[in-house]
Amino acid sequence: YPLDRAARDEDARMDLVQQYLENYYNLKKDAKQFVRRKDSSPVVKKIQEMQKFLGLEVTGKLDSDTLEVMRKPRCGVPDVGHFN
Amino acid sequence: TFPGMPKWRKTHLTYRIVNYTLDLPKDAVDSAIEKALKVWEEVTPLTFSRLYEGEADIMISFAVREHGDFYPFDGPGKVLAHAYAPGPGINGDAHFDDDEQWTKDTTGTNLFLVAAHELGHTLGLFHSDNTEALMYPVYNPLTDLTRFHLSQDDVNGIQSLYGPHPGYPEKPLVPKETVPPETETPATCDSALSFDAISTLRGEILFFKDRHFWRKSLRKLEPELYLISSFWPSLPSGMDAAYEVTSKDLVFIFKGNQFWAIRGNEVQAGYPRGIHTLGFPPTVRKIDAAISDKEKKKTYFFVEDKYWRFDENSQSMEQGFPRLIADDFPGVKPKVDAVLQAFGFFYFFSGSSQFEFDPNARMVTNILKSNSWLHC
Repeated sequence: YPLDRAARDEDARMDLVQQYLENYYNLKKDAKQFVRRKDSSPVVKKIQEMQKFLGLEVTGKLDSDTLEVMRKPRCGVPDVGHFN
Repeated sequence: TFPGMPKWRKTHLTYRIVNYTLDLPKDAVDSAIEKALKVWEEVTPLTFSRLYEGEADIMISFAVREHGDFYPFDGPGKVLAHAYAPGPGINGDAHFDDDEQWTKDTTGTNLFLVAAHELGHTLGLFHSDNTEALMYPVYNPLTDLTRFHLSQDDVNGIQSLYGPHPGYPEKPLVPKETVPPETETPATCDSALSFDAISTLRGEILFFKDRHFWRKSLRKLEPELYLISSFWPSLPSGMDAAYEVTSKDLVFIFKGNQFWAIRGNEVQAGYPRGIHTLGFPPTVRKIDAAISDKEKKKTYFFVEDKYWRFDENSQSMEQGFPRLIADDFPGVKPKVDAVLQAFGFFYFFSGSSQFEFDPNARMVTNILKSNSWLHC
């Protein structure tokens, strides 16, 4: 169970970050096949871009500060590019 | 601003509240929207009037989940609202997620705060990475509503699109004839128009005059006029010279015996510096014009009837200068106001005339009006 629990939490985090980066930072949806790994370079680059824009420490990792900001209510307009 | 800088081509806009949330009395929604519009009205020439039916420029509505624009809302929390950049149809509209608990205070989601942000989008502002700015994308429930004000970043952004409010900051109204000429908007196609300085900037050409500058993009026919202060508040008006060193992505601005360096919107730290640090003798009090030849990596400074040449590689003034302008640029009449390099020519601006100089033939090949670049 503990293993499943951790895996499920990790999956939930990955879904959150993937959706956030796709919605607001132009992470290409077609990058899905390798986006599942949070340390793949497109995702790391986008996490760093997001952290820089939102005034967070640019670590490229899903640290607690980053996750906390991503969970806050916000405007639906993207931060990069715009509605297409 | 949004990519492509969409903005309204008029300053009087209409808005319509298409429907209401049940979280608040209708008059509370009305006043939150009015207050939010006033935030932008106070710092721009924009004015707003309300429509109660038909198509307004800014259509304001409340909706849940899928609501017809392919960007469904997501229930309570997360996305609170979204809006579209200026333009026809859905553009310029603002949608609010009615799965949020909209309030007049911050016990829920404050409608005024979110509306002021979304209306910023409908006027052409994009998100800001300045955490103090209203246009920062993440909602801040701790905002002190009694002390709400736009950040300088918000004001700079909206004024770069529409200029300042005619009376902003509050100035006593003075009769026209006593308003010093440099505070009036210069007439683009006045045949007597002359420029203070001209520079390229990342592929665009900036024509400086008093407190304003025309921004000419090779992609657009029409130049756009802005206040220098709306982009670079700390730069002086009525500057003497300007040039871009493309290899450094820097534009250098000269006035009197000082110069500044800007990169995009940012004035670089450590400026202004004295012009004598470049190697000018103390007799030089100011320079008239400058141009940096990116091929030769040489920068030419024009002072009265002479010019100096600065080597960008060694960062030093070259020996054997100053030389007479007439000797090396025959046909170019001093004093030179500004210089532009384009299409293999040098364009020397002097008063309302512009001398096209072919550096290979070493002769003036054409004489034009100074404002010929402004599509007059």
